[in-house]
Amino acid sequence: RKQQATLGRFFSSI
Amino acid sequence: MLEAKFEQASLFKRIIDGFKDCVQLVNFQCKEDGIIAQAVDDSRVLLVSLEIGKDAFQEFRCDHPITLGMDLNSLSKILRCGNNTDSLTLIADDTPDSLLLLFEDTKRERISEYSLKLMDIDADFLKIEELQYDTTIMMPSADFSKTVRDLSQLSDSLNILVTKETIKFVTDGDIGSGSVIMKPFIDMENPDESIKLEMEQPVDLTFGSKYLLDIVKGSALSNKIGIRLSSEAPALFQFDLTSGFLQFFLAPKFSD
Repeated sequence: RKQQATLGRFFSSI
Repeated sequence: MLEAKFEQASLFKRIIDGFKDCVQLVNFQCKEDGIIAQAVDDSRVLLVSLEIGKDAFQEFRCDHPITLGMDLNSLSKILRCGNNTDSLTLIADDTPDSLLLLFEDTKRERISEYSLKLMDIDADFLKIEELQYDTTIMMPSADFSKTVRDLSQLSDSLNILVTKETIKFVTDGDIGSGSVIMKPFIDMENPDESIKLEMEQPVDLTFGSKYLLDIVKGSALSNKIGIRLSSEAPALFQFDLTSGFLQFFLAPKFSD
């Protein structure tokens, strides 16, 4: 099952 | 001093309605070339980025950079008080405690004036670098909105797959499954009805339905939506204004 990623994975400052 | 006049209040209403359901507290940064705002939803999955260029206003003047921290629920209560065809002027001094909203119905010489208390909102402003995308889609926002609303009924996830000539939206839930397949085409008579696809790499991405349902609320701003997808970056959904845009950056779902 897929898990929701957060933006912190892509933008270091979030 | 800020004085920003929308020819029609409906434009600012549609902008705010386009993202008020996913973020609540937002800093609007006013500068000489327009107003920008950015906010992340509570779950840190969706980032909203707004730019209203000065050309989107009938008149625009901002002598010094000002930050207006607003609660969008409160702002929208006031925006509902004006008529769509009224002009709307936002007025603030250089160190404002409140924002003045002036609705004017020039035909009837009626003026309504509201003041919104501002807030100190502690939020970082993120400099978003130009990201690399594998696929760019331009399509009618109404088509995207209907597809998202229809398929979201079946599952809390929606899968977007793009190959060379096909855009496929797929959902699979407890009550059943569904898919909508679209192909790029050019509508010569109604260019806004066209679907354009530029693909460098095929993509297969899964998104939370609830976030897509928030994003399609921006559809009132533009007949078209730009969708940029990459397996290495958050998806970008963009509605263009006559000057500026409303962008949503959405983190996908991943297999563990």
